[in-house]
Amino acid sequence: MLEARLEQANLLKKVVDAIKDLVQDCNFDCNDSGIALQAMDNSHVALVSMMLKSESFSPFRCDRNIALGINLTSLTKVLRAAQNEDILTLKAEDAPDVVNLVFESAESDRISEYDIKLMDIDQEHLGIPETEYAATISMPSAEFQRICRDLMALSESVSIECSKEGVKFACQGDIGSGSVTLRSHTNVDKPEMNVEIDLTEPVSLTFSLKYLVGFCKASSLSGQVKLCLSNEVPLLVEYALANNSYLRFYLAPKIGD
Amino acid sequence: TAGQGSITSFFGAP
Repeated sequence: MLEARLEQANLLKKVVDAIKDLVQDCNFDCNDSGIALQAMDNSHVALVSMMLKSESFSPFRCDRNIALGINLTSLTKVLRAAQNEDILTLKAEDAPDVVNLVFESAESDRISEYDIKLMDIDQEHLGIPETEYAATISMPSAEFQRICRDLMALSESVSIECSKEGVKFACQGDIGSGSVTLRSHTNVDKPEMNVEIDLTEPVSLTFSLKYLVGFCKASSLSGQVKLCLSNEVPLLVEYALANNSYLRFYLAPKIGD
Repeated sequence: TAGQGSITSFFGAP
């Protein structure tokens, strides 16, 4: 059986909120290392990969592999009933028909309990190759969100060019063009404001801004976001969570011109 | 204009 207790419901609320517009029905794969999710959007342009390590829960118990097929719209409805600071416990039997969610208020004696019916989801699981990326950029997640939103006002796609000069986000649209360039930057007092660029070779790729803006819904999960790029492979956008847990998005590049 | 690539052409079955 599965029993996983999260100190704050907020974490799961934010994760589900960040991915629910991209993917609808997903398997939450539970085993003794934690709870994982991998799903593509309907058009197979983007892929979500979430890992909530067992260390992110206390306690965490999962004796055997269990796939919880959950509709994220249903899960959102139930999670709305949880206060951000509630303790959240997920429970399921070994061959479950439902997943049980319990929300406990730390301040009052209120205990809420919900069951969500599970679905049989036949999802293909993709192998994501280990990649030595040509460029890795760590930057404030709010900054990345702002750049994507600002450029989307002009164009549907953005080119991300990384060179030793820095990283340049540029777009061209009907009304004109725009770009934002960032250079490495260290803020001793506020490390969340750091921009770190690790480059082994110059990279230039073009991506759909609609997807990037969607990924940025995860910004409240982490002060920093990591962008990993290599020519002609999908972009990795990673939001690191506590205890080596993470929420990752992969986005296929635009091809040709 | 540029076409949109697909994730499945990069990431295959494990």
